[in-house]
Amino acid sequence: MKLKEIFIKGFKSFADPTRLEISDKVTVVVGPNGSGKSNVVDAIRWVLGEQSMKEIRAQEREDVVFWGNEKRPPAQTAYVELVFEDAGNRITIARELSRDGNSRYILNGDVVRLKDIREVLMQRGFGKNPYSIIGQGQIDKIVSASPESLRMMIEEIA
Amino acid sequence: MKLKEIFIKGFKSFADPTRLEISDKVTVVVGPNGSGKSNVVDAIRWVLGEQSMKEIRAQEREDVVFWGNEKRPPAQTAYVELVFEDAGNRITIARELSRDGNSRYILNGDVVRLKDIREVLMQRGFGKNPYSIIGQGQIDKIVSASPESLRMMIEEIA
Amino acid sequence: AREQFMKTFNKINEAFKRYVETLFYGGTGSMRIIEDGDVLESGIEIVISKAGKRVQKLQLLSGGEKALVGIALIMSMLEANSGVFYVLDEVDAPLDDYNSEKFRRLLEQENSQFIVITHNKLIMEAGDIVHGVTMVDGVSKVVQVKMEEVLT
Amino acid sequence: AREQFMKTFNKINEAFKRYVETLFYGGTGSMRIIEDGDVLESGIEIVISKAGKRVQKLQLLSGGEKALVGIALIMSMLEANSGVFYVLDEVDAPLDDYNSEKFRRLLEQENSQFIVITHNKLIMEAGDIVHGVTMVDGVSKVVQVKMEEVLT
Ligand SMILES: Nc1ncnc2c1ncn2[C@@H]1O[C@H](COP(=O)(O)OP(=O)(O)OP(=O)(O)O)[C@@H](O)[C@H]1O
Ligand SMILES: Nc1ncnc2c1ncn2[C@@H]1O[C@H](COP(=O)(O)OP(=O)(O)OP(=O)(O)O)[C@@H](O)[C@H]1O
Ligand SMILES: [Mg+2]
Ligand SMILES: [Mg+2]
Repeated sequence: MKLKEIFIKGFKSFADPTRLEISDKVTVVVGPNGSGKSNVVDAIRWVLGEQSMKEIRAQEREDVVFWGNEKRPPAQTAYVELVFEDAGNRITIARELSRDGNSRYILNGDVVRLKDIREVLMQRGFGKNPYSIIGQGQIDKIVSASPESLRMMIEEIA
Repeated sequence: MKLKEIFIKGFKSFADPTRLEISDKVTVVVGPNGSGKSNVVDAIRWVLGEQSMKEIRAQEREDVVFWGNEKRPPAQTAYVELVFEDAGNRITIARELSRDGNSRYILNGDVVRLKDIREVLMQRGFGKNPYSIIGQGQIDKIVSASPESLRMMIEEIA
Repeated sequence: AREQFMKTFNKINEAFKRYVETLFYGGTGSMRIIEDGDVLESGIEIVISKAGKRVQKLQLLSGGEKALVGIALIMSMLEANSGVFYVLDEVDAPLDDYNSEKFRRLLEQENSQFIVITHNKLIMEAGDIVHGVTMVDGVSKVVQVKMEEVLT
Repeated sequence: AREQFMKTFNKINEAFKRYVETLFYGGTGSMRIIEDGDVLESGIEIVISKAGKRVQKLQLLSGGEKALVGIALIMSMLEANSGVFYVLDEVDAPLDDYNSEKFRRLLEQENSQFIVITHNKLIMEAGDIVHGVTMVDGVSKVVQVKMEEVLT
């Protein structure tokens, strides 16, 4: 299963619909400080079902919806979609949150539960805890992880 | 009061006597990963009386003495000296620790207590907690410091 | 479950040893199961030693050395589970030029998908696709750039 | 003690505002005393807002932006206490080229002593004295270098 595309709209600083094509090998994201690069990482964690606000650098659920400024009104919903391709089939996974607190997961256009998305991902090698996403400043924390958490990482993969 | 020179011998990876001349303005320290740059920062904190092992990345007191390898025997003592100049006078502050646990502070050649060193430094604007030393990876921790610790930093200076 | 765990552990450990040797000039590394009865209950410890030195407490490694061990760990997990994509947000920040170069070569050799955020021009060269992010009036914009444009 | 504290606080706050404006294009920053009776018992809060935006929770700033705020804070303390020397260990690691350049200019303008550890060639240029550290057989060696040698 290969990730083909990330689509973001209304999530954090991505007020406008934004599409990022993903290479089969190495995709590089560059840009000035504060431009929104790590927000893309938060978007990926969020659509994969991240429940902890701390992991996506937010304090409340609504912090992920574009909060607006003098020139732009706040967004009403945050929407992130990942497009995968697996042996020719296209699989889209999405998550949406509106300001009134309505939150839902979407698999190939159908509203589903997080459990269903997790199942699709598990079958293709994606564990519940995406150890394959390393946030800014976290690379040396892995090395200081406790022996138990290292075992759990390996157990996930087994 | 200007710092003129740092002298290190037997402290961490500095087995040989090493002298670093310090500029009145900007002194830059460069070098490959793991070569010993942050060990210089630990040496400065240590000689200024740092009591916490964690702040100087050590677990036991003896971790600061050069531990040796196949080609070099372990050192017996760790010694760090700072040379200052204040209106023409030279002031040297030093700290020494031997493997048998003997530790002492030295001011201009005389063995003194840490309290005496702190007094000399306080008179010249150097607080007890050297907020002016920022360790590797700590710059964004300052920003997340609690409101109380920010007040205490300012109180120190007042 | 136990055989499965041991099989995966051994595979990751073999890979970890190889990556540490590639990334640490003359260093060696391995993972050890801290024995206390049932393997599924015990912890795992990382053991590293730099060229010719005795075994090193991980806390005493430098900032850059810890990042290299972290990269070796991630890459070795990849061997056992190549289906996932990897997102690395400025993991190269503590690396010097020599080790950045090594990291770049690793990215180019592996077959898995990587999404890499970096300010380091050496690492940017590893990208097949490069996205430039900017912020205009508080809104992030993304433009796909050609490598030649970035490096000037 | 209270007057002394307030005098120092106001001096640092004035400096902090100036540094944030220099470092953050169009941003503003200040320090606020969280009033709860005695000034010597209360806490101090940092308030930052980026160009045209509402006040920002500090946690929501990016890695590079937090480093800039940290640098502004250190520099503003310098105003009130210029006697000390400053040691900065890779504080520029999260900065992009544009902000690294700003940080370099700050170092060159200030009158205090700085000891700066960095891998960034832009920052190295700010040094009057440059020490190159290497490790040979597990022992650190220091050589004073000329700037021209480092930059090649
Ligand atoms: N809900 C939101 N609405 C609008 N803007 C937001 C929202 N949440 C965060 N931001 C903005 O996003 C910016 C941070 O972006 P991000 O952390 O992705 O930067 P970055 O490109 O990773 O920078 P660096 O290189 O410094 O790490 C903050 O300055 C903040 O103003
Ligand atoms: N007591 C000791 N005796 C000998 N070597 C030591 C001792 N304590 C630490 N070291 C060595 O010092 C090295 C770390 O040095 P340091 O953290 O200063 O590197 P650095 O130059 O800051 O690197 P980086 O650029 O990665 O931050 C470790 O690899 C460790 O082997
Ligand atoms: Mg970032
Ligand atoms: Mg270091």
